[in-house]
Amino acid sequence: EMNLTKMREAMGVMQHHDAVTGTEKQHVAFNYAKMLDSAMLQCRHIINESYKKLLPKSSTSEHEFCPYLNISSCPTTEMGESRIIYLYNPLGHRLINHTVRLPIKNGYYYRIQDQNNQSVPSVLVPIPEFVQKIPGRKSVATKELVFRVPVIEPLGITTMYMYVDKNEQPNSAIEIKGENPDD
Amino acid sequence: NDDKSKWQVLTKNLIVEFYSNGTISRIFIDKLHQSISISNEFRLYHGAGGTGRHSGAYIFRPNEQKTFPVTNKIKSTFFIDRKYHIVQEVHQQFDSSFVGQIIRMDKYNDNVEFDFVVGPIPVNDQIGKEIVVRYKTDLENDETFYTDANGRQMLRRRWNYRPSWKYNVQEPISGNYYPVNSRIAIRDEKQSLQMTIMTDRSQGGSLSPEQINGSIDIMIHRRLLHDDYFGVGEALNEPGVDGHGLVIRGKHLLLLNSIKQSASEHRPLAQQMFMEPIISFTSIESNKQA
Repeated sequence: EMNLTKMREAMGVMQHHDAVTGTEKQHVAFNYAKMLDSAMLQCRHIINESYKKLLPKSSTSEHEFCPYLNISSCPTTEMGESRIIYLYNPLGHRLINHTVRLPIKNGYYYRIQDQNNQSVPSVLVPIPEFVQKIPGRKSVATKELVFRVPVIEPLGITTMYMYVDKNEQPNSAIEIKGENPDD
Repeated sequence: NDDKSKWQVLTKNLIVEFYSNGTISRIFIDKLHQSISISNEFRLYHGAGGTGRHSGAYIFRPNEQKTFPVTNKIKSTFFIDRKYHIVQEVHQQFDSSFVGQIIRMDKYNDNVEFDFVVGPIPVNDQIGKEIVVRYKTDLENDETFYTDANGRQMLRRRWNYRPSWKYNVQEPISGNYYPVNSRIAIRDEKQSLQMTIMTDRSQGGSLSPEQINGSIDIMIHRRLLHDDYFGVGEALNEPGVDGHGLVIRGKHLLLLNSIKQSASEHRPLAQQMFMEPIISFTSIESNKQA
């Protein structure tokens, strides 16, 4: 309850007129960002606690969230290690064919499987230079692994597996080559 | 496409046509057998400075009542996944190094996504600048457009007009800008077509002053060098992480449909945009997870 209240309080402050319109002084803007980030951390803690109740008691792992996906960066997916991916649909309706983009680093082969261990088609697309050069982006990702999740139920969680291999597998993600129309 | 100078990319019900330089040229609506010409460009206003009221955090006030092109030259690369059709996108790098864009189309959806990166806005010439993205079509919208009211009903806006008093226009550009919280639209009643642009955050929008029929302008980034004397006491000049100015990345979704069908398309899509699935990773072993 206290963790949730932190976000409630932050949202209360953000409803102040200068936060809504962006007319606050710069140092206030920085403080608003800090306040929101801190509240979001508390909410992530709640999600982690919820998972711990659902999962076997022996499991102690924590979830990593991807707050830098808006600049095509995610330290967790860029490590070149296999991962389980959870997708939570906060909507009240089904999501069909939702496209997921994960930043990854070059030099490995990637494949995606669903929770029934069925292979899911996936492709690799380069991250454009103008995104890679965004100031402050500290990322080794030069490509995005793109795949579709067929269905995510309302308020439901879908699990996908991202496998990272050193050698190419039959169902490894295909790399899409750029085509210059003028050529 | 038979015309080798053009590329066509298919979505669920749309065919999006590009010129050979990678700029968007036309959208065909397959099920309605209709099409519109369309262009998409980045333009800028020079913010008012000097001795009068400045453009700033509280007010948008251009120095001249016209826009300037951000750039003309463009380098485009198509990425088309011909096997699984997961990815169909065009990467556009403009010759000015501070603007780049990816246009994405999806076989299972009927929207065209414009994912742009803008900044840091150069101000070496000591002129503040306000960047707009323009979607220009041949739709006849009778100088009228629609903006949402905090995601609720769509409000009708008319160029140089207020419904409850006689409007004497002092500021032709800023007097016609309205808040866009989630979407802005124009309608062509004769063709029964509506183009809706969904925004990923609150922005300002209007018709284009250079073509008040068929166009939508949305302001996506601003960098100004003077305080506007409305109380904040400083210029709207965010330093960004490296102190050289803020870089923004955002996206617009363009929808084109019959007027009748539009609301059923843009309303669920707005919720979907604002509540995108959250991705998280875990190190739990897969057998335990199962």
